[in-house]
Amino acid sequence: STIVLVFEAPADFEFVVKAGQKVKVGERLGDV
Amino acid sequence: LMNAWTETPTKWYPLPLAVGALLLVAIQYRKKAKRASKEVHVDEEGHEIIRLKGPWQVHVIGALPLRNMSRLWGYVNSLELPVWFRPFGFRLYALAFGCNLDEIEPSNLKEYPSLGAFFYRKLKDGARPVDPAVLVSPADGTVLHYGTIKDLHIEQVKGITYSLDALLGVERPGTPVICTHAHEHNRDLSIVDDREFANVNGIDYSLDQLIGAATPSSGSTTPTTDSSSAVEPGAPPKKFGTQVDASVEPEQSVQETLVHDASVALEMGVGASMEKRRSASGKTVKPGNALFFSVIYLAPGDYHRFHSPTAWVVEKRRHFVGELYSVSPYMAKRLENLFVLNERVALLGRWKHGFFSMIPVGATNVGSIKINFDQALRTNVRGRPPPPGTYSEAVYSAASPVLNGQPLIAAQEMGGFCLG
Repeated sequence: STIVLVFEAPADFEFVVKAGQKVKVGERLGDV
Repeated sequence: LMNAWTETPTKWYPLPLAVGALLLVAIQYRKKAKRASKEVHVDEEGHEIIRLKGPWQVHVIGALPLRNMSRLWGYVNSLELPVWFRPFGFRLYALAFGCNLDEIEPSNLKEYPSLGAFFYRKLKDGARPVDPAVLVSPADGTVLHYGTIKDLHIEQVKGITYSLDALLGVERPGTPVICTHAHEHNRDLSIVDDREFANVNGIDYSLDQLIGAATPSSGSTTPTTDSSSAVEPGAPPKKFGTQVDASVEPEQSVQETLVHDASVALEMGVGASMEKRRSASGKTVKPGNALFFSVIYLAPGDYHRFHSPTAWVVEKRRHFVGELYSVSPYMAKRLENLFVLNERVALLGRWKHGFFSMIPVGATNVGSIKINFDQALRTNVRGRPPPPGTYSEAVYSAASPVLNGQPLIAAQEMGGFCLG
């Protein structure tokens, strides 16, 4: 299964993850 | 005759004609496949018609009765297992798929009656500390892809894109809309100029009191928060792990619900939380903002409940009854429009920066999607799926009339994927 997030954010929003990286619930995905 | 048959030497040589013909067929097929992958078919309203596109493997998989297979898989995994077999069986599953048995709750494997129950397991308190960032991961899994959305098209993998309209649905007159009353409470959180009030059963609460969950002020507005339960400003959100269902449990008091709503309103920023509903597909972003996406793939051994990635208000959901192709990275690289062909539940709402949506997408082995605050939702039901792009819609305005939707705080449990 898959979860897709689509959201509006300030243009300087940055993801802090990489494609292929394992993540767990509550871990930082990105920040402004 | 016998002599001629046995003695005549046999000489083999390639038929130039057949080779040439085969070559022509192969060239023709490649040309047609290339043209088909570029072609976009649109309906009378100009919306792209989503069709199965990809290499021959995809068409072979597409010909299988995936939904029936998924329901059969779910039925088999709902069968009760003998108690003596459970520890051995679930340990074998955990070994095969890399599940971490130390963090599950309950830890006694005999308490899971079936593989389906084990698959929908919970985690121990504190098993997942919540990062104070503005966006956290909604699930355990692997980041398949992420980035910004350009001209309302999302990149599935390098070179393959799908349209945001197809993923989230286009507002269509006549779409069946159900209003789910997750719970009815006579509560009202009204933001009165800069003093926030909540009126519950005729008693006024100030917002700080609600956050401090203090006793109601009979008319007085001086907040009497007791320090123990007051939330220190800037304190990291409490560790989640107490699987707080977003749906308001009957025993949960109205005041607790209000505290919950108020904390979401505060975290979102009172202004944003009161903002009128924006266009559902996020087409109109505020100046200086952009649209982003990220895709997280949950492997069979991962913990399959999903949580809120931020403080936001879910205004509505659109349930697309689709196919149930596998969503493994292998298929994501080959099957175009995978996420808009599959069964999915698009949760649409807003957060402090504007439009926000979260779309759990089902797959062959996990065709059922549960949303804790939407008891009316049924996925992976029997029957032919309607044409892609068709959806049924439910609005959550009854959950919190003031916030006009279901308020969620970061890492709050929202629901999960079940087998079959």
